[in-house]
Amino acid sequence: PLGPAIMTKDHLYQQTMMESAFHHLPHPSDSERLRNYLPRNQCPTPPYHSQVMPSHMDSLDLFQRLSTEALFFIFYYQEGTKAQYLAAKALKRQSWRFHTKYMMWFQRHEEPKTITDEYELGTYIYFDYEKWGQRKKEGFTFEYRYLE
Amino acid sequence: FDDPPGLREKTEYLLREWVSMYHSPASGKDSTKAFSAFVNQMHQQGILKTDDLITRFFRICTELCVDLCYRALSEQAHTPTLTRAKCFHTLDAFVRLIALLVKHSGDASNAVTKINLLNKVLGIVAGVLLQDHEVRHTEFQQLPYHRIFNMLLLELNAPEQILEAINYQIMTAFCNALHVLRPSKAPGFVYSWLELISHRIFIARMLAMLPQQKQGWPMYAQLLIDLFKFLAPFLRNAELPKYTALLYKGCLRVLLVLLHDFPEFLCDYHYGFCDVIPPNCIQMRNLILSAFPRNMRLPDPFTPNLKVDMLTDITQPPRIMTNFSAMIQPATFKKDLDSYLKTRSPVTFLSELRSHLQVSQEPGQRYNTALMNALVLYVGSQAIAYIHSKGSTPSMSTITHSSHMDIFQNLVVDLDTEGRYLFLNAIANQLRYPNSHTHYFSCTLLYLFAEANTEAMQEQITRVLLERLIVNRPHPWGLLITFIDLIRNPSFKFWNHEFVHCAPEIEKLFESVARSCM
Amino acid sequence: LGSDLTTLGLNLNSPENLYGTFQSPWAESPSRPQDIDFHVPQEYITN
Repeated sequence: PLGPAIMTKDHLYQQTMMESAFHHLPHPSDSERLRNYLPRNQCPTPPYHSQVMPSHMDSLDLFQRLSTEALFFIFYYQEGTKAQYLAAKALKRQSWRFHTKYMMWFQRHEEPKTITDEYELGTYIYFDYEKWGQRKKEGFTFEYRYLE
Repeated sequence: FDDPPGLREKTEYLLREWVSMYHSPASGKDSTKAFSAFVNQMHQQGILKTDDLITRFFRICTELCVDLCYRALSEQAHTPTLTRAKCFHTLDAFVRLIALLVKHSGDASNAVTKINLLNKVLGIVAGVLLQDHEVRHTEFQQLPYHRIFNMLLLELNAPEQILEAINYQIMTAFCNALHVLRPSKAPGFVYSWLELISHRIFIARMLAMLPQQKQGWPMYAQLLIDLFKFLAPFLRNAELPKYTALLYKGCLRVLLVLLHDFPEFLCDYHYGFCDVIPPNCIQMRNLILSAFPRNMRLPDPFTPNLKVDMLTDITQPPRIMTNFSAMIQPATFKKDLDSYLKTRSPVTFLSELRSHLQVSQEPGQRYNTALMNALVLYVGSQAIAYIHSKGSTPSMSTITHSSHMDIFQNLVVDLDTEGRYLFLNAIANQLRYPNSHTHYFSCTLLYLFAEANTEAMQEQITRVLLERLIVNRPHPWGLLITFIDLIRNPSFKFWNHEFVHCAPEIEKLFESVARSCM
Repeated sequence: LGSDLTTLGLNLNSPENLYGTFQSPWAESPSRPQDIDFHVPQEYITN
């Protein structure tokens, strides 16, 4: 029974401003830090891709099913995001350890009872970050090398 | 007053210096190395000498950043992503400078100077925005301001001890600035504004993480009320233009997040929200009224022979964070109301009641809705207290023959259709989760139906309930149990009424609702 | 009659809170893990 409200001059002004703002909405990426390597571009997902995000997208379970390469890809290209965090956790589940001093990953084959320098050196696969950095420029392949 | 000669050029130089230092690899973790070098430059350039110069410095920086964005946006040469990258290159650096200055101003433990500076900067940015909004009118762009506010929110909510210690003051400063920039003041900023107050960090801080958990709730409620007040006139029309429809949809999304994650917040502030949500926004209002405390188990309203008055929660009053009794004005009216409730005098009170509520002859705007809502809830809560004082609980028999019911019966008889609609809405707004208000007002509505001396009243009561039921979910628990009781309880002879059979589709509608309830 | 609120892109049956992945009032889906800022250990920032 109330019917439409009478639009005052002020309301009409607000409506005009709202309408013009409608044409340059903020994009969700405006509310997050810039991504160096994978900027969130604003083109919509092509129709032939599924439009609905798989549920549990941000679960560790899903990340654990990704390949090691995919996890490293996410770790290095999506730094500072939740995806990187989950990738790191998944890598650790695969016995990869992040070596803070060399800022790179190495994989341990067995969990040491006690960690000693000597033990740390002897059992893991060495992940050559520098070479990897170089390879990254050339085309992104992994290189594993045993340390004797 | 005009800026001192040369200050703008000096500021422009300094800002450019800072942006390049910020982006250089040598800036150090969180740009701390760059910052200490830059502060020296600020000192040397005399920027930090007086409060006035600092203010002018920030205002000019803001204007320079904004101008840069307008230039980049007008170039149209780039993709939106590239344009943004270009703008954010400077904006993000500027924000980092603000954050560092806030963090390092005054000595480490002194929050006052930090928050003063933050308030100053937020005020300056808001000031520049409002002026820009005024001057550029429909050419106004939200991008630079959105980025500054948003990145400053991220920067000042980083997990750092110094920031954690003053987080409440930081969030208060943001709320003050956002209230200054509320949609009715800056409609051209409304989409950014809603995006800002619904940012996951903003919601986390305001509703979940502030030390004394509910410190942020009243401030957040105020911002939502700002939004509802802005939307109200536009939502009163059935036809929504796409830009209003989008804003409304965005608002629903935010409310759904709140309903899912913070139902107690919606419960506590439902009264203030319903006061400003237009009565015809039935689904949005239902969404708020459907909230119930997470630790509460709601019995299925469709359970046959549900004994509502046996539920333990039904005796507990809900938390209502709005001081609704203070909203009953003028004071003389309140005094007369209290006196009538207590002693049923002055006898003229009932006959004058409508004149207090009616404020104009303009159809659709005849009544002071806020006063109507406050009166209904106040009288109802006084009635509950009165019934409890007699050692009883609200029921169809205990709510009758009291000064409280006199007032309600007077209103339902004396008001015109529009007034009665608002009055019945005020009652229906209390039909929520199991609590003493829901129970009392459910009984009251049914009692008014049973005692109505004209079928028009009964029809209108039914309409108010039905319009809330036929919209898409969610539906408040109290609404369902009231309507189910109305159609099931033979004492109301619901199905005998003419209006139930006034048209085949109406009849069909009732039957389908009944089928789902019985 | 209002709209079907389950079609607004929010997983209303989610056991976790929604606000942590709420992307925007204008977005039809929640944020993805790679969209959300996250405070990872400093060493992880290698670029």
